Formats: sequence, C-alpha cells, structure tokens
Amino acid sequence: MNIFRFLGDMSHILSFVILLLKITQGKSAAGISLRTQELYMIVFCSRYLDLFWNFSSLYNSFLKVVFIACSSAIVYIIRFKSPQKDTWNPELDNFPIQYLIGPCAVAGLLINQDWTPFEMIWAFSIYLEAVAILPQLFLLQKQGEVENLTSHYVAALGAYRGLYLMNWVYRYFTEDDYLQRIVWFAGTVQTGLYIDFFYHYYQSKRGGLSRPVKLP
Amino acid sequence: EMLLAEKDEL
Repeated sequence: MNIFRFLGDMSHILSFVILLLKITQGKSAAGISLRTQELYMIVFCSRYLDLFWNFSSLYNSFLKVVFIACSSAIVYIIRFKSPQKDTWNPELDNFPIQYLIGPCAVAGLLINQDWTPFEMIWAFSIYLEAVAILPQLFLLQKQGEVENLTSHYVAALGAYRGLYLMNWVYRYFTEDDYLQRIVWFAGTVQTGLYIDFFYHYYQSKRGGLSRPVKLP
Repeated sequence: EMLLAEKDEL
C-alpha cells in the first residue's frame, strides 16, 4: 500500500458518496448515466467474484463489498425508486452499451493472464471498466452544461484513475516482479478518456469560481 | 511458466 493507491481508493469512495448524495438528497438522477452505473455494477460483480476464495487484506475485501453495494444501490435507486426513476431520461442516456460489453467479453476470452474462467472474467472486467465512463461522458456532451455535483463526481473518478496510474509507476520502481500489462494498458486508456473532461473542468473551476462546466 | 500477478488492487 502506498499513498497514491490509498488516495486513489479514497477518491473512488468519494465519487460514490457524491453520486449517492446527489441522487438521494437532490431526489434527481438528471445528468447521471444509468448505463455507466450498470456497467460499473457488472465490472465490480465480475471482478470481485474472488471475494469467495481470495483473501489479500481486510481493507481489500471490505472495499470490494462497498463498491458492489454502492454501485448496486445507485442502479437500484435510478431504475426503480420514485421520484428518481422518473428523472432518468432513456432518450438522452441511450449509449449502446452492448457495443462495449461484447468486444470486452471477446477481449477477455482472448487476452488474459492464464486460461482459466476467472482470469477471463477478470480481464473482461478490467477492459469494461476502461470504457464504462463513455455513456456518462456522451450524456454530458449532449447536455453541454454540467451540473456542479455531476462534474465533481466525474472529477473524483478521474482523480482515482490518475492516482492509480501513479501507484503503478511507484510500484514498478519499488517492487521486484511487479508487472501487470493488462491492467496498465486498460488503465492508461481509461485515464486518457478523462483528459478532455479535466481540461473543461479546470477551465470552469479556476479562480475559485464554482461555475458549471461547459462542454463544447 | 507465466507468473500470475497477485490481485491485491481493486
């Protein structure tokens, strides 16, 4: 455990807290992509299947359960709970996620660390996480202007990815035998997806002003 | 033999 990894996990948790606060306190899921949240739920449920047989630390196991619980709760609220379910707009949030899930499943079957079922599922979850934010980014793009809490949510997720990237660099130079090509590749792609958002986030938040983020 | 990375990240 290093500081980058820890802060990365904390900003990941922060992103869940921001999103849960937004949809429970604000009673609205407007601007939030249910598609992205469903993808995250699939990602966590498939990657953390090993909760049943792998134990690395209490910290890890606890956070795995937290991530599955939070993403499931978010999907449940937006899909089934009133009044939030009536604020979700399926016409706006219509990214065809089958085109993300399909190729990631094929990639998971073909490119993995070891030819076992769990390694295939695990690789699938890594690939899917890399692109899971796309429906959310497309939704923001369509809306043009992004509500503050939503922009903080995406920023917290982006920070989590950036910090994990630094964690990998740190581990590569401080540990022997630390090689994770699949994770590094997918993680770099994933972090890259946030670069454009961060540019606009910085533009609208600089000078301490709390203006909504405007996307072209 | 391929070395499997330990799954100690989230």
